[in-house]
Amino acid sequence: GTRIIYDRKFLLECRNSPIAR
Amino acid sequence: TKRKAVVPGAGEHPLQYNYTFWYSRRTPGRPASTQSYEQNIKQIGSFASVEQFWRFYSHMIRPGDLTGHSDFHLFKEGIKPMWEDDANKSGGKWIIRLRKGLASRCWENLILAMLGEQFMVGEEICGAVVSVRFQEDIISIWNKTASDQATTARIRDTLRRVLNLPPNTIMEYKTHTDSIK
Repeated sequence: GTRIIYDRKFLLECRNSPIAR
Repeated sequence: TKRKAVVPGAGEHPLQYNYTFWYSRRTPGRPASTQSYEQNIKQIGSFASVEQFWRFYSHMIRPGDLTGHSDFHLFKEGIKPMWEDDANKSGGKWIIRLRKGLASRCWENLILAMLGEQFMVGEEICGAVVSVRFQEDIISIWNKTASDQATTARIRDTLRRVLNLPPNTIMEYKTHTDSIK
């Protein structure tokens, strides 16, 4: 199956999403 | 103890695996027997998505601000951060000793690489630990099969890339059976 890969930059961007708070 | 299964919420970015945060703190003066280790380790919580991870992490104290003999552990859900767990018993860990002041940044880079599946070693990664000690801090990443040299080499090379460590940093691989001795 496919792996769910995220780089550091993307993960840090998700931190600012309203649903991450 | 049965816990409610964690699943990604609506609109969240799922992770390849679910993970659990743990925290442990050594009581000064007590021997670190297996029993007291298991008693001292506390589950913080589990998550299944990037957003759920940040909700935990953003409220946690940074390793560099911890005092005393403390550890944060981030392991795949279902794997206890102990040598005795079935997933760990044939495994080992890469250990990096850090001078004071580096732990918070290195820990964040390490766990982001793990959650984002940057290591590319299939199912091999078990979890990661940051250990705050008196004179130095230690970060480690645990894998299932200590005898698999292709895997351990790939983990080492990925660590070098993602941690952006000073060039003289020493990395050491220890099997858990060595650690027990």
